[in-house]
Amino acid sequence: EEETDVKDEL
Amino acid sequence: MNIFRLAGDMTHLASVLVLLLKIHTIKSCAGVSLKTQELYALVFATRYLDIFTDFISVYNTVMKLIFLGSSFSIVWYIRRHKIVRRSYDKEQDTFRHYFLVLPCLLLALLIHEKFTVKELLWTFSIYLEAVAILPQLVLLQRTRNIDNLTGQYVFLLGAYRSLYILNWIYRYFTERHFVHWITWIAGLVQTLLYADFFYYYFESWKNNVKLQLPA
Repeated sequence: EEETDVKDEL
Repeated sequence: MNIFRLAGDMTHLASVLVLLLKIHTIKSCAGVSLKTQELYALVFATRYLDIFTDFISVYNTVMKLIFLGSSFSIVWYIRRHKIVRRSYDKEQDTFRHYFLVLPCLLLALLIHEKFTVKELLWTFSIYLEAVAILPQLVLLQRTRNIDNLTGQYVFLLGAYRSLYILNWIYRYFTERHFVHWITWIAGLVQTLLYADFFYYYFESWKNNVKLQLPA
């Protein structure tokens, strides 16, 4: 499964 | 970084600065809900644990530190500052923390992406942020008498949430960046909570009268 949710937001 | 995200972050930053400035300069926290501020401090403390584990950018780290620092300063001012704390209206700010914290904790345990401590705390912070404004909204409705700065604070927070939704839509189409549906739902719920406030805010602005919420 691809990494879809990179937590780069605040 | 797109324009919606940047504008969202800047309105978020402005909201916190407006509140800190109000408390610091006029030495009053009248109309400000300590409950909401404590919940935000908890939101940031649980979400930004990743400053110790991941590096995204200088911007990202600096903003996280500002949000952590400002939320804890505001709580400190209301609880400990000898002049500011006198203006805190404890009788009106009666919303219970656990009423929001416990359901969010339970929900995070039930609905999450990965079952790790960091991920659960992150999910908890997303749920809690969605509802953390409720004590403030209840307080505004109760006291009805809203000073300009408190009104602007809530308006800027609502603007920040709305801009983040535009940011997610934009990112979806331009970067194929998918925000998890947990974030979408929580973000939408949070934005909807401001809808009523926005309505009265714009009405008072249009008619050039002081903002008052119906009892």
